[in-house]
Amino acid sequence: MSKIIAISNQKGGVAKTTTCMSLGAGLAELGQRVLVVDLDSQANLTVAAGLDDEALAWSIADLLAAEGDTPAEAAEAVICPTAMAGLKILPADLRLAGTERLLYDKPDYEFRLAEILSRWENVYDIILLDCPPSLGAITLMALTAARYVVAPVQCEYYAARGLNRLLDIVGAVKDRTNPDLRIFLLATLYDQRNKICREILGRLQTHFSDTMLKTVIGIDTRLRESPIAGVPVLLYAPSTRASRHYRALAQEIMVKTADH
Amino acid sequence: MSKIIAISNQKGGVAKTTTCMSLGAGLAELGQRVLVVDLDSQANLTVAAGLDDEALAWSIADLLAAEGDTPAEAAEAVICPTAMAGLKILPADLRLAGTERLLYDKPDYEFRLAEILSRWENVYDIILLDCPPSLGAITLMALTAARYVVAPVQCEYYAARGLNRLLDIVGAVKDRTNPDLRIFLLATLYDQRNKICREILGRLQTHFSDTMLKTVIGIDTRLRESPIAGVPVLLYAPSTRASRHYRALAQEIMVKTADH
Ligand SMILES: Nc1ncnc2c1ncn2[C@@H]1O[C@H](COP(=O)(O)OP(=O)(O)OP(=O)(O)O)[C@@H](O)[C@H]1O
Ligand SMILES: Nc1ncnc2c1ncn2[C@@H]1O[C@H](COP(=O)(O)OP(=O)(O)OP(=O)(O)O)[C@@H](O)[C@H]1O
Ligand SMILES: [Mg+2]
Ligand SMILES: [Mg+2]
Repeated sequence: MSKIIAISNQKGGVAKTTTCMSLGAGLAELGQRVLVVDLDSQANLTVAAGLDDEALAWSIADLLAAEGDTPAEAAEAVICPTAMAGLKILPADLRLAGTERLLYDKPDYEFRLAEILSRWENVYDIILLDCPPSLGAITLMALTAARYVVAPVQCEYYAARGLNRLLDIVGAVKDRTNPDLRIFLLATLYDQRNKICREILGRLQTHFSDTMLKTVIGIDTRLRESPIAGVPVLLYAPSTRASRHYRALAQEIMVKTADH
Repeated sequence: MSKIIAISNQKGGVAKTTTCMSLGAGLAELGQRVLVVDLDSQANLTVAAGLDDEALAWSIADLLAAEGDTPAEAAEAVICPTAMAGLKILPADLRLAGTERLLYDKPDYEFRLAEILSRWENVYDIILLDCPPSLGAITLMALTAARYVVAPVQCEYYAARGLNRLLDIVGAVKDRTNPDLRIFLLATLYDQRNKICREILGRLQTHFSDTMLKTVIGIDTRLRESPIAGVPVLLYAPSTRASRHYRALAQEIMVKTADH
C-alpha cells in the first residue's frame, strides 16, 4: 500500500516543486521505491527531472481525461525514469491546464486521482504529489488521495498569513472526502541572517508546534542550479547544505509517517 | 480613459503583488490617480494595503458575482483608501476563490471585468490588476480588460522557462478578445551576486530585447517588511534600494505607455 504525500500550498514560489523532487530523492536514497507526480501545468517538476514537457508521449492529463480505467498502453508508458535509481516520475504537460475546468463537471471528481494511483499501490512505497499554487480541483483531488500533506512555508508575511486558509481547506477535505489526512508544515527558503525570517519561524514553531516539522530547509543557491541540470540536488551537489537538509527531512518523514 | 495594466505571471512568488503595490505607489507619487485591484483570492495585495481581508463589507467578488450592473451601493463602498494619497484599492477576499468556477459557465465572461472597471474610467488615470499565479478565468479577464501587461520575471530557471507559455497566452488573448494588448517583462528579485541570476538576466535581455523593461528590481529585504506594516515600501522606507527601483519603473512605465 503506497504512502501518498501531497506537497501543497496555494502561496506561490515557496519551494513546493523543489521539496517534491529533493524529498523524493532523499527517500529513494533510503531505499524506498518512490514516484513523484507533477500536478502543475507549469510542469516544473517534469523539467527538474530532465524531461522535455513539450515532447511527452503521455502525461497525467491523459490519465485524468480518460473515461473510466486508464488505458493499459498509457499506464505502461506514462511513468519515466529520473537520473536517480529508485525515483520515477509521472510527468505533466500544458494540456493539464484545460483539465481543471473539465473536472468540475464530473461528479465525485475528487476521487479520480486516488483511483488512478491505486494501479501502482504495490509498485511504489511512497508517492509524492507536486501541487500547483492554488486550491482548485486539482489540489482538492491531491488532498483527497493523500494520507499526509507537507506544506512548504517560506518565512515571510504572506505565506505565514495564508496558512490558516490552507488549514481550513485541509479541515474541509477531512470532513468531506478524506478523514485520515494529516498535515505537516515545513519551513523553506530559510535565511537565518534575515530578522523577519527568524521572527516568523519562531512564531510558526510556537503557534503550530504540533504540525511544524523539526527540519528547516536553508537558502542554498545549488537548488537554483540543479533544475537546470535536470537532476535532484542530492546528485548534483551531494554535500551541499540543501542536500543535508533534505536528507534530514527524508529521515524525519519516515519517522513521522511510520504509523501508516 | 483609464490606462489599465495587468501584473501577471503564472509562476508563483515572482513579486506580482509587490510590483503592483510598489508601482502603484510610484505612479501616485508622480501625480497619477491610481487604483490597484486585487484579483487573487489569497488577498495579499489587500493585506499589503493594511486592510483585513476577513472584515471587508464588499470586495471584487461581489462585483463579479452580481448579475448585470454593479449595485450602486457596492460600487460606492467597495473602493478603500491606502496610506498613500492618490492610491486607492479595490480589495479581494476569500469568496473570490469560488468565483472562477462560476465564471466559466457565463458566455463572454472575459469581458466582465472590463465592464465593471469602466464605471471608474474617468476617476482613475491608471488601474493596476494584481493577478493570481495561474492562467485561469480570472487572469483571462484581466488580460482582456488591460491595455498593457507587466510580467514580473524572477531570474531563475522555472520562471524564465515559463515565459513562452505566458507569451502564448497573451498572443491568444490578442487574437480572441483584446488585439491592442502589449506585454512588458520586468526582472525582479534580482541578486547580482548570484551567477545564475546574472546569466539568466543576460539571456532575457538578449532574447526579449523589445519587451524587456530597462528597470531591474534588486533584492531588498525592506520589501518583506513593508507588507507587515501595511504600507507601500515608498512610504515605509523612502530611500531604500527598492523604492529607488520602483520609482524608476514608474517613470519608465509612463514613457512606455505614453502612446495610450
Ligand atoms: N532552499 C532554497 N534555496 C534557494 N533557492 C531555493 C530554495 N528552495 C527553492 N528555491 C528556488 O526558489 C524558486 C521557487 O521554488 P519552486 O519553484 O520550487 O517553488 P514552488 O512553490 O513550486 O513555485 P510555484 O508556486 O510556482 O509552483 C526556484 O527558483 C527554486 O530553485
Ligand atoms: N525585490 C525583492 N526583494 C526581496 N524580497 C522581495 C522582493 N520582491 C518581492 N519580495 C518578497 O518575495 C515574496 C514573494 O513576493 P510576492 O508575494 O509579491 O510574489 P507574487 O508573485 O505576488 O506571489 P504569488 O504567486 O503567491 O501571488 C514576498 O515575501 C515579498 O515580500
Ligand atoms: Mg511548483
Ligand atoms: Mg501575489
